Amino acid sequence: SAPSPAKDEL
Amino acid sequence: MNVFRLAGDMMHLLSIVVLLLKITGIKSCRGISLKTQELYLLVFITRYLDIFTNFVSLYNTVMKLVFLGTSSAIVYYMRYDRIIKLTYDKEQDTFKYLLLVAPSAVLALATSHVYTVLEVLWTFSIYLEAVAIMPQLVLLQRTQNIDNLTGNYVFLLGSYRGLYILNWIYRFFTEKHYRQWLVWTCGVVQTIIYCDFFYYYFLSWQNNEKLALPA
Repeated sequence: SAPSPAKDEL
Repeated sequence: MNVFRLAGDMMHLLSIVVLLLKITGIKSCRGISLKTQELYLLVFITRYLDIFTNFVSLYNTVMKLVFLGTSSAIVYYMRYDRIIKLTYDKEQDTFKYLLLVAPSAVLALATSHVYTVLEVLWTFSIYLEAVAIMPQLVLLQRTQNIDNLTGNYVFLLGSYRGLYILNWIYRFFTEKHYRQWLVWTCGVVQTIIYCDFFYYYFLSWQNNEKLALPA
């Protein structure tokens, strides 16, 4: 599957 | 983490500190939209559901807890504190929640990356954050004699959004595979919503006059 959007921001 | 992201987070934190100082210090939430504050609380709850399952860094976890805690406190003060709640401009704060929540929910369901509860709610939070300031901006337009703390609160919040855009531009050029169309689009929309406010904020600052937004 496509990469999940980055969740490293707040 | 780059300097724009850190500065953006600090602006966000500072905006909340300024708001809490106003609310608890002068025991007044005049000019502050409870609707916007409740929408932010909803944004944080739906976005940070992964707080204990998706560990990124101690910094992120602590900041998430701080945002959840402070936004809960603000909503609590405005709704239930027996002195502070008397200063809330309920009659002026008329923006309809549904007008912002419903389109965000529909868009989240239509565009979520994968269809898990966490992912759809996360996407919802991105859309909702983009528009959650609108009840506040409408209330500000209706408020005569906007005090400095309220003006600075909205200014700091807008600065946080602007700095996040610089952060994304920086990451776009420095990181491979950093493509986040959804987050970028919403972030830009959110920042554009502040443009009008920024214009009058700088105007009042330049002319050394009290901030007033034309209706």
